[in-house]
Amino acid sequence: RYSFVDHDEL
Amino acid sequence: MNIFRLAGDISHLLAIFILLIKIWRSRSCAGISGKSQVLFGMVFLTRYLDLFTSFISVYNTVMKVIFILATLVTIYLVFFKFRATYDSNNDTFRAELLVIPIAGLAVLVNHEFSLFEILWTFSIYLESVSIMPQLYMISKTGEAETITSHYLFALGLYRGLYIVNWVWRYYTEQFYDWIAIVAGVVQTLLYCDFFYLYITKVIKGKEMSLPA
Repeated sequence: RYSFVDHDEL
Repeated sequence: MNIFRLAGDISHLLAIFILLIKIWRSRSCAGISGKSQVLFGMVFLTRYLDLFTSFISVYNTVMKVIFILATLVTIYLVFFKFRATYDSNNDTFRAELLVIPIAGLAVLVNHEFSLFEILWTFSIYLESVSIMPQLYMISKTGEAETITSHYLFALGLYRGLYIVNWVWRYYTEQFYDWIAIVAGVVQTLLYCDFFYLYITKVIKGKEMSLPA
């Protein structure tokens, strides 16, 4: 899951 | 991390604490939309589920926890501790008319069809309109305390700075997330009218009041 979509912002 | 994102996050943090301090000091949540605060609570709780699945940085984790806790405290103050001062008669925006279509949109338009990703998308779409009950309340009563307008300005500034951050990231990292960008631009546009009033009235030392 998160390996594909990277959400690093708040 | 870049300076625009950091400044945006600090502005966001400042907004949340301005509101908390206003309520705590005055022992009153008059003029504050409890519905907007509940929507922000939903935004943080659905977006930051990744606290349990992915570690990005100490900064990221600490900020997420502060945002969640501070918003939950605000909700507690509005609906429990200072409930007698909550102006529910003017907090009449139909928030469910936002939440239900946004939930549908998040299921239909997302980066990836998985539970966490859909909840993340829901939170991004919901954040873009979460301030609407608050803005509606101000337009209904025709006024906002100066400190409430400082809260809204800090919140709007945070959104504006995030747009600059995305432009920066696009050129420096070739990074862009079109869901966040579209929702972020919509959210920032909602503040434009308010920004105009803030600059023309509040900065010149007047109370914010709207023409009837």
